[in-house]
Amino acid sequence: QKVKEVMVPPGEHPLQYKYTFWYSRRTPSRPASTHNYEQNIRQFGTVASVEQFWRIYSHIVRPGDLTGYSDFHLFKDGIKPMWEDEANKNGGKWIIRLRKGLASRFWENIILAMLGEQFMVGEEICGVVVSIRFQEDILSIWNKTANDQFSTVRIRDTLRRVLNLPPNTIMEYKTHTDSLKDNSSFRNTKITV
Amino acid sequence: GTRIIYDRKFLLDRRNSPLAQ
Repeated sequence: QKVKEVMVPPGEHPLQYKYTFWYSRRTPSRPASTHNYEQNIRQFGTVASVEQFWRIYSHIVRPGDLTGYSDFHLFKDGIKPMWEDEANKNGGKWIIRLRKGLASRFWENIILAMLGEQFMVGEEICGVVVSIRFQEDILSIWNKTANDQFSTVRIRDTLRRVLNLPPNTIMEYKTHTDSLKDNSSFRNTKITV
Repeated sequence: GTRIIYDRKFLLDRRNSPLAQ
């Protein structure tokens, strides 16, 4: 892991936190052990300002144009997008399943809400993920404390607002402890309407 | 301390700034 200090250049607008982009891709037939998950995930940029964010974001492929089984992650600098990371181990995530064709727009909107500190839950947000799959795409937002009900409810309600979700949208929550137990990101979730 | 909050429009407007190219 290389250590580098990302600074805010003069004239640019600082973000509340620094964030790192990650990309992962795997063969769906292979079970996702922690070991090969770590091998298949790569970070490709850290941003500290609004302008730095756009410089990277504008040059990466839109998630809706990806094929196969891949994920983009944008996480606070220092937090690995892994269930076992110190910042994630007591946490969980909200999941929104998207029909094909919506991922790029929703991904951009959830990122802008996170970078702009729209969730108002202190240090709770860890990062966001867009997961490209065959039948559907999945948007997730990870927070630090799965049993902090105030924060999880506020994150859910903010998501509904910033993504402009229809009121009947199904929202699912899964703790990372449960994901570790059944070695699955998106199965056996708790469903809220 | 104070938090740095930006709304969606502010962030989108910065996208076309020469600094963001």
